[in-house]
Amino acid sequence: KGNQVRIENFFAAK
Amino acid sequence: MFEARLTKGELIKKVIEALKDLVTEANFDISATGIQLQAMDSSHVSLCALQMKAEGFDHFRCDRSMPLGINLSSMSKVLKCCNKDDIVTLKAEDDGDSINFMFESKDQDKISDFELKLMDIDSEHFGIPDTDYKATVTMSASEFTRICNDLSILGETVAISVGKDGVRFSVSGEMGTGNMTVRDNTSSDTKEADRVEIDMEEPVNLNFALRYLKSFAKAAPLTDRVSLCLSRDVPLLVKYEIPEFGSLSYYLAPKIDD
Repeated sequence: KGNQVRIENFFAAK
Repeated sequence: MFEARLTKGELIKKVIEALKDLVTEANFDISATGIQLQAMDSSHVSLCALQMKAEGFDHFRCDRSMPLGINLSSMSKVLKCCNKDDIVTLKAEDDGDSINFMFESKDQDKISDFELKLMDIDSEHFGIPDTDYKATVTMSASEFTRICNDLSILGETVAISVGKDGVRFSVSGEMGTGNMTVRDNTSSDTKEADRVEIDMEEPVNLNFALRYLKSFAKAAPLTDRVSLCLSRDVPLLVKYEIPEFGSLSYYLAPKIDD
């Protein structure tokens, strides 16, 4: 049910 | 020189128990303001962010900011030797390659010390934006643990929907389906620990992998309350505030339909 998105897609690397 | 002493040493033990399922090794970034850790799980689906304030310790000294790379499963093993009421002291030299743990019993009649080798860990740091979440639910941390554990019997994915009737956790699997709805009870005479507060600007409905939520819920022994913050198409924030000490936050990327 739904595809798992990766967390990096939401936060920009510092 | 880094030195931190904590009378409630058990807190450190609980923090590591709440991280070790998700993170194998991590940098503890120490500075004069305290200790911070940011790490993703091995599948890069969730992010843990720990903050321990210098003021939360009974003694805290850090002459130079530096990362202390530690294997959390080794640290958890060392902390097994720390008893519930022990005072914990952490020590590291500025250019050393190890961290020292000292556990003192309350009556000072038993003192143990352990040294763990530090590791060089190449970790990415993320800038976490301040998000104005559309829905925030604050509830009993142990009740949230219970919901995650109970619903995982039925399936792997939970739909969390916050609406005017409360927050609904729904799971469906081969065996069948399950729903648990928790309602805002702030207007009733509910005791503090069981209070459910729902602050909703607009309804939110998102899907998440239950296995991560179950791992986050291992932080429940740290504090009585947990906050779940949701907005459409952004990671769920599960936050455990540890009074006068800091916080442990977990971010979980949603599952999104094609």
